[in-house]
Amino acid sequence: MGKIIAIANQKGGVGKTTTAINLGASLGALEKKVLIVDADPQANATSGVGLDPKNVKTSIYECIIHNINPADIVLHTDSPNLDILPGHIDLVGAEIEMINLPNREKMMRMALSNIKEDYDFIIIDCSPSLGLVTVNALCAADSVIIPVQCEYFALEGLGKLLNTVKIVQNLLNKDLEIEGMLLTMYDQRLRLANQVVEEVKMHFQQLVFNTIIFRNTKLGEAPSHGETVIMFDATCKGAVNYLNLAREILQKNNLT
Amino acid sequence: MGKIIAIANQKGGVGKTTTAINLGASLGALEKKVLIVDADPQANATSGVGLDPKNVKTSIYECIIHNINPADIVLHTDSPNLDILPGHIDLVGAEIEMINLPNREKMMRMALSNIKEDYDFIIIDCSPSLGLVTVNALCAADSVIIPVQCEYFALEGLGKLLNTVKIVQNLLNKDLEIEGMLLTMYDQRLRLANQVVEEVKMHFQQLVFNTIIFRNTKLGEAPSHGETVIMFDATCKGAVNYLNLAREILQKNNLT
Ligand SMILES: Nc1ncnc2c1ncn2[C@@H]1O[C@H](COP(=O)(O)OP(=O)(O)OP(=O)(O)O)[C@@H](O)[C@H]1O
Ligand SMILES: Nc1ncnc2c1ncn2[C@@H]1O[C@H](COP(=O)(O)OP(=O)(O)OP(=O)(O)O)[C@@H](O)[C@H]1O
Ligand SMILES: [Mg+2]
Ligand SMILES: [Mg+2]
Repeated sequence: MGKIIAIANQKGGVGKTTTAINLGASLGALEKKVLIVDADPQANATSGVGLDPKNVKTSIYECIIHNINPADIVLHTDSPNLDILPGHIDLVGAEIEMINLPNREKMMRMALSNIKEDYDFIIIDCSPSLGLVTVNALCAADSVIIPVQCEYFALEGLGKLLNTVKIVQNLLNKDLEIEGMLLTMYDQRLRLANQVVEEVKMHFQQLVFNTIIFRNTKLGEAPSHGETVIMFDATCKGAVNYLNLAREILQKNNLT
Repeated sequence: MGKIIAIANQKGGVGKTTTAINLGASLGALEKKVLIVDADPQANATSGVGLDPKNVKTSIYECIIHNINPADIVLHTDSPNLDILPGHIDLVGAEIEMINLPNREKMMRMALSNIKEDYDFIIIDCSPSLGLVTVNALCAADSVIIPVQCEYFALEGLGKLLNTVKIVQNLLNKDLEIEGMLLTMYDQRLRLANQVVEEVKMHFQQLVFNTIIFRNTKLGEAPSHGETVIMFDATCKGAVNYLNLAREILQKNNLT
């Protein structure tokens, strides 16, 4: 029975896509069957696993707007046990096209219900926004991972994001949980980074993953080769961090 | 006669807000009268200059939706010659509220026309999106600065952004120019960063500013003190980079 996890934060550049790709690849390396859903019109997750977004003919857009079965669109990647439902620039129009539909928040949930049984985990990469496509992802999800960059501006938006999660829980998806808050791009030499870690752990306590993702240039380089960080350099800090995160999530969900 | 410059890129976390605040402060330090318009519901530019977004009663939202004159809302900052038209979370709703208005793309342009004469420069900080509020900023602007982070994913979205600028130029604002592409968070030790700089300079030639903004921790720390980087540490690399950018823009516009 697949678990759907959304990766969301309206603050830009905090590591949503990097987490979706590398947590996905790590769960795949631990023998779980994983699908990444690229719900961002930038389609960074699609290119990050080695596909060219320009060659993508059908994407998540067709699933939520034209009711195409995602099973007919999903593509395999070179990473073991990892498939992708590609993103596409057409998603920009989806927000406006869905506005007047009766079930506008549930379109993605209905689309993904066709393939939920085929995977152990489905990971949805969201765009830096709390618009209708991201709300769709939160309605489709069983839980949400909130990446928190170890920078000052990243702290500011957390309250608003948690508010949105509460609204979705109350009105649209009562089973939505917070899988955890993931501290990203941590550089232990920086005073500000250490302050952010302390502040987040103090405020959010056991919601915060024990695993912290360190700043690691290999995480930035891997997508330029169309590879996950495990394929690019399985021994680097970034790969070790994301494998630890995968294990922590499996333990938490009694799936080791 | 004020020049309006939008800072836009739908890729998140590339340095839009950091550029709006510190280019604004630098132009102010060079005796120009500057207004920052915070058109991002995250309101990072507002908090970055030392204001608390929670205490903001009226913002850019009231100007574009309720036709309040911005002159009645603008606030002074502690930075010389620098005012701000604050942002607010209500902007999230603005996209939907404007959709059916006849002049929906021109609301911000009409609002800012009331105060354009009061400033030498008006700098608009945009959210990581190409939605209606960002299109409004591009319609109000005389030119646009495109921050490009020295990372792989940052290259991917440039084509789409330049397309959007072309569409706005053709349909909505024929005088819109590209002020320049600004390379940000450059770390000269990283191979990937050097590859990105080379690629951007090769493709976009004289559109690329000579000034490059180096990765500099003081740029991340300054907003946590509610200060611009010039107030925080005027001798640091980040402050020097943004002062050089301000001078380069003044020279380009024959305003030295
Ligand atoms: N731990 C890390 N160490 C070093 N670089 C990282 C790390 N995590 C992400 N990056 C790089 O930082 C940039 C931002 O990360 P990413 O694109 O994953 O964020 P995002 O939240 O998905 O951005 P957006 O809001 O645009 O969707 C990317 O260029 C990525 O390669
Ligand atoms: N040159 C730099 N060196 C070091 N840190 C930087 C630099 N420029 C920006 N930062 C930091 O990187 C993070 C992202 O920058 P910023 O918030 O300005 O980007 P943005 O494009 O405005 O993000 P968003 O897409 O969320 O609006 C911030 O925490 C900021 O303090
Ligand atoms: Mg992303
Ligand atoms: Mg910003």
